[in-house]
Amino acid sequence: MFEARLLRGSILKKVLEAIKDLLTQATFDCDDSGIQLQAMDNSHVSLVSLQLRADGFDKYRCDRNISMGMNLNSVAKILKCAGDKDTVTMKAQDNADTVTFVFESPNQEKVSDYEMKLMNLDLEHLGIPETEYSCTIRMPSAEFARICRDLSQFGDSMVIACTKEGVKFSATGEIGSANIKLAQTASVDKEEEAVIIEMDEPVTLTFACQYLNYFTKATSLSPQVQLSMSADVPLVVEYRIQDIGHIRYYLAPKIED
Amino acid sequence: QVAQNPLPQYYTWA
Repeated sequence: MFEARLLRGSILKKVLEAIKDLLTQATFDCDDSGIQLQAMDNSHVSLVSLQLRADGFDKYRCDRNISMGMNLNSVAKILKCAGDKDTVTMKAQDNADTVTFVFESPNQEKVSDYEMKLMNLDLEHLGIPETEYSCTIRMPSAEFARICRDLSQFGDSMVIACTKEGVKFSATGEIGSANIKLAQTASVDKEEEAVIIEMDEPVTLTFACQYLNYFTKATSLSPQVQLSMSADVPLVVEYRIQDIGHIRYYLAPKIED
Repeated sequence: QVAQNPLPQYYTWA
């Protein structure tokens, strides 16, 4: 028996919004530590890694490890039926070929359940080693979303250059060029609003705007985003989900031909 | 001209 109950059901709605443009299907791997999902987009350029810890749920039970392959469009459709304040419960029997989502309104007056068929998906996991990155940038997630949106008007790709003075985002295209520089916040009153840079070596990398814009669909999950970069390795864009886990996106850098 | 490398070029299959 698998059962995971979340009073803050809107978290699951937001998680689906954050992954459904990038992935069409994915496997939710559930064990007694929680729920994990790892999947690459169809072109194998980016990867989504989601972790929701068991202790972040209001009730969590997983008697046997279970891998549930799901069509994410279908999951998104079902979660759209949940109210923002609803409690969401996912449950499945051992070896089941369906999963059930139960939504309860705050006053318990409305209870809905939706049963969805599971899929058998080929598991293709990448081993991602713990990495020390040359630069990590923490900044307000809404600011990062704004920068990605604004710069994608200028070109298909964006250069992110991090030095100890700050971080510069640039794009160049037919209409011209755009540069956005963010300085490190001098005095941090509210950490959520600060730009904080930790740098061992300066790094400049180029990434596809389209994917960065997909990643920013996670903005509502966290007030802050962390970008981790080293020369010639994938960028990591991490949104921490309060008290329960994180969603990380990995994106391969563009390479000069 | 820039090209995009696939991710499995950086990480091994688990």
